[in-house]
Amino acid sequence: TATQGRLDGFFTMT
Amino acid sequence: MLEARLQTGALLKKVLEAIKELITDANFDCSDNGIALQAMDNSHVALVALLLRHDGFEPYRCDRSLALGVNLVSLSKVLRCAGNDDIITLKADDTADVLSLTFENTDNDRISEYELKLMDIDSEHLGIPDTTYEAVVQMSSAEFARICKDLQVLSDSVQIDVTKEGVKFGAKGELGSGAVTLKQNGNVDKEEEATLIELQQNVSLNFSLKYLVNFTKATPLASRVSLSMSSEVPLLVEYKMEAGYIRYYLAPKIGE
Repeated sequence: TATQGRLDGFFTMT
Repeated sequence: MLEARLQTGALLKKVLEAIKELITDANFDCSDNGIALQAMDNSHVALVALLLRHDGFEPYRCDRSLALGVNLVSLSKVLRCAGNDDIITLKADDTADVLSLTFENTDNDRISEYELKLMDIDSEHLGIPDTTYEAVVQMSSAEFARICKDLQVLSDSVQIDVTKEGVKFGAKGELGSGAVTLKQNGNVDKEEEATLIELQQNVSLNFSLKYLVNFTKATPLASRVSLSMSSEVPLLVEYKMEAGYIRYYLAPKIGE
């Protein structure tokens, strides 16, 4: 089964 | 200080309904541009970005940028005290520790005033990069809500396949499987119901239905929704309002 990915890493901290 | 008067107070009620189950506390960032909010859910799977532009309010005044830390459940409880046709005015001082809300009925003979305690929220601000998506589907928001709800009967995830012919939502579970395909039909009479696809490349991605169903709480805000997808990039689900938007980002499920 597929595992749920996370958003961390996709968006940069500003 | 902030002073923002919203002729259609129901809009604010709907906005809160659309975000309060994903995030509990968030900063309303007020500037001369309008009121914005950006927050991730606790599990870092979804992100909500909201913008209510200044031109949606009359009048709108914000002399200095302010971050109003709000418990969204509390705010939505207070907003339930506003009538659907009420005019809602939000006010906060520069040293704000409360958000003042005034609800006026259309006859202007009933005025209610509430104050909501604010909190300090130390939120990390995330930059969302401009992304060129491989596939963008524009469709009826009610249809998207129905498909997500229907497929949730079968599974907790949905596979979305986009080709130039159409978009297919498929789910497989213990009791069986199901799929809904919407063909691209840009020339239908009812523009509101058309499914339009902009495609650079076919896309096939898996997403959690629980989150998608949660996003569809924004359906009352817009008759159309757009789904923007690229491989291994968060899905963008956008509901455009007259003066602003709600955008939801959702990390895909990975590795079948």
